[in-house]
Amino acid sequence: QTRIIAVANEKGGVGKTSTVVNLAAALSLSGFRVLVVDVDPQYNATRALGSPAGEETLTTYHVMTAQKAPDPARAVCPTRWEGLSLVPSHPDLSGAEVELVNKLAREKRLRRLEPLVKDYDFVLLDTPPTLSLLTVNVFAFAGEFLIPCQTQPHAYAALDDLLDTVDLIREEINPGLTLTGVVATFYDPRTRVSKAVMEKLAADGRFSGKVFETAIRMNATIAESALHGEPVVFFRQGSPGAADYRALADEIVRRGARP
Amino acid sequence: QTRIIAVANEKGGVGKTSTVVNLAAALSLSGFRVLVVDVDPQYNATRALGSPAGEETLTTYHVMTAQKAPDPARAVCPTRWEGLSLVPSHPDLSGAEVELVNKLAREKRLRRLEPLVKDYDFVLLDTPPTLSLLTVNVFAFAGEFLIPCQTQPHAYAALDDLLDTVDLIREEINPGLTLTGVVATFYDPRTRVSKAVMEKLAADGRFSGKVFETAIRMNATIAESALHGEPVVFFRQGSPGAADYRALADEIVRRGARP
Ligand SMILES: Nc1ncnc2c1ncn2[C@@H]1O[C@H](COP(=O)(O)OP(=O)(O)OP(=O)(O)O)[C@@H](O)[C@H]1O
Ligand SMILES: Nc1ncnc2c1ncn2[C@@H]1O[C@H](COP(=O)(O)OP(=O)(O)OP(=O)(O)O)[C@@H](O)[C@H]1O
Ligand SMILES: [Mg+2]
Ligand SMILES: [Mg+2]
Repeated sequence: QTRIIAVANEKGGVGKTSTVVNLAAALSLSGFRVLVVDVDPQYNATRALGSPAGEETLTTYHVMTAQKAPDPARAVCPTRWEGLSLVPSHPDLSGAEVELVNKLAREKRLRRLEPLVKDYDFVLLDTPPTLSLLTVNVFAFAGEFLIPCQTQPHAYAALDDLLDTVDLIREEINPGLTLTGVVATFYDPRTRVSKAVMEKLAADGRFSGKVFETAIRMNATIAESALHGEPVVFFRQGSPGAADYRALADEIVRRGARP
Repeated sequence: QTRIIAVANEKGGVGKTSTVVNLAAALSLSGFRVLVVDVDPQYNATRALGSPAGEETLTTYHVMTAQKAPDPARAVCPTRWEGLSLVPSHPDLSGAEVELVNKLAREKRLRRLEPLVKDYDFVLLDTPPTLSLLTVNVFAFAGEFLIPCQTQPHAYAALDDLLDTVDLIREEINPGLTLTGVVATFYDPRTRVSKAVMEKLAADGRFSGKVFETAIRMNATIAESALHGEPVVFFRQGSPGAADYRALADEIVRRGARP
């Protein structure tokens, strides 16, 4: 049973793309077949996996806005790493919300990727830092969602909006959408602010039992690996970033999909 | 002559809100009258200035979407700090793009604030992490724009899109929009990635002479001050964050508006 996981948090810069790219790489290192779907017009996940789409490849923009649903297999491109594939994004995706405003089933366009799902163990979806139609489409398609939460005040405050949006999605479009968990990112145990937000997460009844034991520590190697167009687990296996994302992958596999 | 400065970078989490809030506070400490306009539906600048709007106060949502332009003075609320006022944002602003899709002059709705401008020396506008209609409105209203650039690869790569958008705005809507400058943020001289991006910025012909000498260093006190709902220059005057933002304010005043 393929696990389709949306990685989302409306707050910008909290580690959504870093989590999608590095978690996908860590899962592929453990032998799973993984598909990354980039639904951010800024196409950072596409860039981070070093795979600018070829002329022939379709992107999430085409999949979502084409009049007639294209063959989704044409949107999949390989990456340099075994077991890790990508549906790339495109800057034109930033216009999709207005382009689809009068279209039928505009919230469910990403379900056009469903025929691909059976070929993978995990599908991870990267989202933009807004709760727009793109993120709604991702939530309509995914079976679960993972929240990276930077251990800083604005990122924690953004969780209210996110959970409200998810409640609406469950009522109207996708009742089965479940929370995979919350993963603390940019964690720096030396600072008061990181500890304060970590305590808030641990004490928050909405997430009880769902905050991952693994926290992703603040680690410059994660940023550096993006400079080299390589996930940190491949760029420097011995770094704290690589260790944390491998531990997160193990924990996600161990805890399994929530019933 | 009032300086109206948009603070923008499509990449999420690069320090847009922190720059608007802390630069505004530093300018007010130097005796200038400053208005912060929050045009991000996530209303982080409104939250950071501790000023949730009262029942009576209008927000940028009302200013932009009301059928008939309201009196903009009703959108201004004081903050706890002398010389620092705010036009607050509202989560409903996330629907403005679709709401305005068929409206006349939808790109120029923020110009409804123009009657306020003469009462201030500086107007600083916070933007969301997208290049949507909200950011277009901000660019149509502002006289200059300031780019916070996190010294990390994705934030630098996002500058291409931003400059393309500005070129379009200049051609179609606001030919006088000039670049105030680029300020490096989250700068950590100990890491290779920070130095690598800093070198790219310094060598980039598009910004020659426009990269501020002041870099905002990585400093946990900036994040901590957000936890306390106070700009860092008030929260802890002796911190590196307070020093950097006061130096940036001095540099912006010294260099003056570009002709
Ligand atoms: N644990 C970490 N330690 C240090 N740097 C990190 C860490 N995780 C991510 N980064 C860096 O911080 C920046 C923001 O992360 P990232 O781009 O993954 O966030 P995002 O939520 O996807 O942002 P956006 O909202 O723009 O999509 C990137 O430059 C990334 O390389
Ligand atoms: N120089 C700095 N050092 C350490 N932390 C910082 C610094 N500047 C900002 N921060 C923190 O980093 C996070 C991101 O900054 P901020 O929210 O200002 O970015 P933004 O560009 O406005 O994000 P968004 O794209 O979501 O609007 C915040 O939690 C903020 O407190
Ligand atoms: Mg991202
Ligand atoms: Mg912001």
